[in-house]
Amino acid sequence: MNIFRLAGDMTHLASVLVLLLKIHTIKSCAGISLKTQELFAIVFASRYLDIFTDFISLYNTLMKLIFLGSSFSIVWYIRRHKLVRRSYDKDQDTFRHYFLLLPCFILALLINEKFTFKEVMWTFSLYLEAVAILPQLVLLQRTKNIDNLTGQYVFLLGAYRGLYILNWIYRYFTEPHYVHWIPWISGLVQTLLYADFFYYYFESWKNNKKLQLPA
Amino acid sequence: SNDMNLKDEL
Repeated sequence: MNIFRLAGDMTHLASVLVLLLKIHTIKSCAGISLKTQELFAIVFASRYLDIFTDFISLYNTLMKLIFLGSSFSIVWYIRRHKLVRRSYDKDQDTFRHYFLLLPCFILALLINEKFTFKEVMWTFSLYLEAVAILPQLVLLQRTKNIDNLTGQYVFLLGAYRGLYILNWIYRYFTEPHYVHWIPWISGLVQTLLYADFFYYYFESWKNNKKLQLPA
Repeated sequence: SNDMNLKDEL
């Protein structure tokens, strides 16, 4: 494992911890899109179908368990926890996320590396992850006061994607036959979706002002 | 193998 990959995984882990900290400690999910969280839960559930069949490493299995467990518990918290539920910006979080599922699934049926159940589901998870942040970005645009934890959460998620691209570039030059167009293109699309957010995140940081996205 | 490369990522 190279440094970019490890840093990417750690940023991803940090993003989840920041979100859990906000939800569990402050008992608030204000500014967090349940739609995006539900999509992430579906992403991990369809990607990690191999968790009990193919052993890669202890690290790999543990991280998979963490991402599965955290994504489903976040959804549970927002939907079912008495206090957290109250802080959910339901009226603002209106993105029709179910409409993303079918196109991603059809695309996975059409464009994949191998036409098997596991491989199609894995490809579906890549396509879905690429667009899963959209409801969250729309909600951020509508949020007047983006709190620090929410801003940091989205920043860490974007950083994780950026680091994965560096990891792919590194692997391309160091490993033979390392060419994977499907994850690369969907990963690139996913990272580009954060570009606008990053711009305003750094602007607010540079000017020491509260983060706000133009509507 | 090529396949293994891909699936060791999260």
